[in-house]
Amino acid sequence: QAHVVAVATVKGGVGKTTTSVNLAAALADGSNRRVLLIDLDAQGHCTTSLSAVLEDSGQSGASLHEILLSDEELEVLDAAVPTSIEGLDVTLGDPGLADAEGRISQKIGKELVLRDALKITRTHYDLILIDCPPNKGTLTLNALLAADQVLIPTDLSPLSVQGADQLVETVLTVRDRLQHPLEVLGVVLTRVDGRTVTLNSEILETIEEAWGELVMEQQIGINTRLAQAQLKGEPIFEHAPDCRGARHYRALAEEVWARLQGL
Amino acid sequence: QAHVVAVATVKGGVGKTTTSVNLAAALADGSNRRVLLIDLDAQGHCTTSLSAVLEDSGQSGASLHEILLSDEELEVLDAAVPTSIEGLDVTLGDPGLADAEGRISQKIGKELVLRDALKITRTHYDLILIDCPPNKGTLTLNALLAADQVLIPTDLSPLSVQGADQLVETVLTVRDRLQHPLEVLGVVLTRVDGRTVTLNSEILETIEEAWGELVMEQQIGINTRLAQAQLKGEPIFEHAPDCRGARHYRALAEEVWARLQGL
Ligand SMILES: Nc1ncnc2c1ncn2[C@@H]1O[C@H](COP(=O)(O)OP(=O)(O)OP(=O)(O)O)[C@@H](O)[C@H]1O
Ligand SMILES: Nc1ncnc2c1ncn2[C@@H]1O[C@H](COP(=O)(O)OP(=O)(O)OP(=O)(O)O)[C@@H](O)[C@H]1O
Ligand SMILES: [Mg+2]
Ligand SMILES: [Mg+2]
Repeated sequence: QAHVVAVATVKGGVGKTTTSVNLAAALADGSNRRVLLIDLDAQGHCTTSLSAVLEDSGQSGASLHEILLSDEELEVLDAAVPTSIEGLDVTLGDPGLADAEGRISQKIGKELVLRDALKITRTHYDLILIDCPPNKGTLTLNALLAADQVLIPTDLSPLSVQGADQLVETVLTVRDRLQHPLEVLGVVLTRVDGRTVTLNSEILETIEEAWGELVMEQQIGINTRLAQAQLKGEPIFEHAPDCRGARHYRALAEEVWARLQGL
Repeated sequence: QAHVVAVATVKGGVGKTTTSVNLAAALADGSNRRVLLIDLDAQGHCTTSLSAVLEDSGQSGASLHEILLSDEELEVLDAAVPTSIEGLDVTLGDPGLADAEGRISQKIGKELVLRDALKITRTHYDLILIDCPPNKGTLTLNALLAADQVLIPTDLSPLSVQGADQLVETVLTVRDRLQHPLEVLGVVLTRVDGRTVTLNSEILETIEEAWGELVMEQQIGINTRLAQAQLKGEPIFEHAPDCRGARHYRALAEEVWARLQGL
């Protein structure tokens, strides 16, 4: 049974996709782990970020939104395509998710559709990561109900910390009202700019007070090579394996895996 | 009759709120213009960014989502509160917008609800700016149908340029299918980091080719004072009137107003 981790926060542009893609690649490559990256954001940016390593074997069977809307018991597995990164599969970007979200929210148990479509898929992988859109709509709720853990990225800005707070509130509602034992795996600090010390220390203090132990030890520094890798369509480990961004994400991957094992 | 400008793109975290707040403040303060900033994002970050200058005169009558859901002809004016910035009013952040979006999309002419709630409001202001959430859902569609122009912020990253593209496609559909003469006021380059020259020039080339004339001349450089101002809850002009961020947004405001007058 795979660990299922949602990468989510209400705030936009804090590194949900950059973190999902590079964590998935780091945890797959060179290990015996099989990892599935699910792109639940209609923007389809996981696919853009991995376009150079996708092995599009004549396309998968169905698209993600068709699987989620279907009344037959389809599995997300049907939408997974392999990549040239050993052990990493990904679902292709699906603009149809935007329109499908309204129709999914009309279903009975609207939050449980993805969970049910992962019943068999979970047995094929060691880890499933779900990249979420920047809101707490029905798709993000589906990711939270399908997941055991949620990883919350935030950069060191007041608006992003507020967004992470809003997601934590949603997690508490999911636990209490829907009785789903979702845990916060951690809060990961992204786009950390070493030069803006005063602003950082003020925000870091708020973060430490609010989340203490939950803050991942490994921070992700600001590093243009991460954006360059996205331009080329490959994980940071292919683009610049020795740069700071690659080291930070490799260390974060180890910390994430250790927390998943230890929990 | 006010000019109505939506500030929108599908991509998260590119500076929609930072641009909306600072443009609204720059175009109001010290001029005879009356400006209304509408926060159409359930995150409510315009309010966070202006918390120190809000003059909460015992709160306004209704919240924005109540006005949009009401069957009586309520006006957005009922939700506008003054600030200590001369000429600037703002609608308070409204988390209820998230849940209301589903109910608004059930209405006949779901995209026209905001436009109808601005009929009288438009006569009270010279400019109305609408900060949009990072998606192309019903709330963003309402902003596009209420607006005459749309300003599209993007930073110099491949994913953001793709997001701006997706918004332009939505604008074309709004023009063709809904026969609404929405124009693109411009594409504004945000968070421009002077140190990352190689990546920037590659992206800039794509942007120039795709949007040429539409790209605003004034770029907004990366400047931590903008995030510091948000932490304090005031526009950049109050926090650090002579910093680069303030100069860039003042110049952008002049360029935006010139385009609005010239069009
Ligand atoms: N550590 C980093 N250093 C430099 N740039 C980064 C870093 N992390 C992310 N970025 C850049 O910041 C932008 C936002 O990142 P990303 O798209 O992953 O965020 P997101 O939370 O997935 O956004 P959205 O809310 O739109 O889904 C991208 O342009 C990305 O290249
Ligand atoms: N020019 C700039 N220099 C430095 N930081 C900036 C700049 N513009 C925006 N920021 C910071 O970048 C982050 C994203 O900006 P902002 O929240 O305005 O984007 P947004 O597009 O409104 O995001 P969302 O999609 O979540 O609504 C914020 O933390 C903000 O402080
Ligand atoms: Mg993303
Ligand atoms: Mg915003």
